This record gives sequence, structure tokens and C-alpha cells, in this order.
Amino acid sequence: MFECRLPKAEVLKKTMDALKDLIKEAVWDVSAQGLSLQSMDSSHVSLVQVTLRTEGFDTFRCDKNIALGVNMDTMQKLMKCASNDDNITLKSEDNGDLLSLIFESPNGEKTSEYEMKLMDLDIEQLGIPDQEYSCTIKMPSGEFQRICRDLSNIGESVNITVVKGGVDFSAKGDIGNAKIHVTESSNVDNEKDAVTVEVNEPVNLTFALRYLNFFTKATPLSGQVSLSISPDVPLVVAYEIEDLGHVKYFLAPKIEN
Amino acid sequence: EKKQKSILSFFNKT
Repeated sequence: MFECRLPKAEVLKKTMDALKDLIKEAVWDVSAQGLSLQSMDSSHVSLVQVTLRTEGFDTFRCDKNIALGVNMDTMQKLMKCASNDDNITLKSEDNGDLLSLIFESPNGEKTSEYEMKLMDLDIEQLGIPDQEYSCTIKMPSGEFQRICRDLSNIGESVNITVVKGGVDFSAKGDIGNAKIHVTESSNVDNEKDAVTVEVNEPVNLTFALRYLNFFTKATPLSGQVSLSISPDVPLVVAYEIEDLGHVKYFLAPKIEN
Repeated sequence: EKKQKSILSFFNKT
């Protein structure tokens, strides 16, 4: 038996919004540690990894590890039936083929129960190595979203150059070129507005904006985003979900032939 | 011209 309850459906609605354009089907792995999901996009260019830790739930019961195969579109549609303030309970039997989603209004006067058919999915799991990165940039998530969106008007790729104290995002295309320079904040009252740039060694890498724009669908989950970059390895774009976990995206770089 | 690498070039299947 698996059953968990979150005080606000909003966070799970936002999590589904962050995933559904990138992946069509996925498996939620349920264990005593919480819920987790890992999936590549269909082109095998990027990977998304989600962790929602047990401690962030109101209640969490998992008698036995289970895998819930879901169609992301369907789950997102059903999640949309919840109001942001509703509390939400997810429930499934150990060998069941249904996931129950129960939404309860804050005043307890309305309870909605939806049952979603689960899928038997065989999704390849990749080992994500723990590693140190040459550069880590933290910046307001809305600012990163804006940069990716704006540069998409110019080209298909963004070149990210990180040096001490700042980062350049640049794009080239048939209509012209663009360069956006973001400087590390010197003094910030509100942590969410801060830009921090940690540089062990300067890096310069190119990534497809199409995928970065998919990743920025996670913007409503967190005021800040972190970008971890090292030469010739996937970029990590991470959004922390306060008190609950994170959504991390990994994007393979574009490299000279 | 830069070529898009696959994520599978970096992470192994488990």
C-alpha cells in the first residue's frame, strides 16, 4: 500500500507542468525515501530527475517499493482538476493498476476522487555520476527563463561563457547576433534576486535552446535556478522545491565535430 | 558546425 498527502496540490501541479512537455511517459518510483522519477526525452538529448522527499509530505506510507508508470499528459490533466489550495492524497495498492488522486478543499466541504490507469513501462535508467563542476551559477529563475526565450528569437543554440564575476549568454543566427551579460550581484537584500557565480575554471559551452526552454517550464517551482557547468559534460539546470525536493535537468552539449 | 551529443554518451544505463 502506498499513500501520501501534500498540504497543497499546487506544488505537484507545477511539477507536472515542468515535465509534461519534455517527457510523455514516466515511472514514479515510490520508496520509504519518497517519490522519484528519472526519464530521458524521446531524442535522448536530455534527462530529467525529480526527487520529492518523504519529509516534505504531511503523511507518507509506503509498505513496499513500487513503480507507478504514468502517461504524463493524463496525470497533468487530472492534476489540473485540483485547486491550488486543495490538499492532495495519492494512493495505490501494491499490485494495483490504478493511482487514486484525491483532492480536498481547504474547508473540507468538497472532496474529489479521480482514478488513473497505470501503465506497465520499461524505462531505461541512467546512472548519474556525482561530480564537481567547474562553474555554478545561481540566478533568479525568471531571469534565466527570459534569457532563453529572448535568445530563441536569434538562434537555435546558446553559447554560455562563464568567467569570474559574470556569465555571457550569446546566440547567432541568420538575422543577427545577441549577447546577454549577467554580472554577479555585489549586494543583494533579497536572496531570490541574487546572481552568484562560482568559478573553479572558466568554461565555454554550447547548448540547444529548444531544451532549455522546456526546462524553464519549472520556473514557477522556485525563485532561483542553478546552472552547473563543466567542459564537455551535460549542463545541470536545477530547481529546488522548498522543503520537498528538486527538479534537475541534464542537457548534453553541442560539440565541434 | 557543432553537433548535438546524446545524453547517452555521458551517462551509462544501469
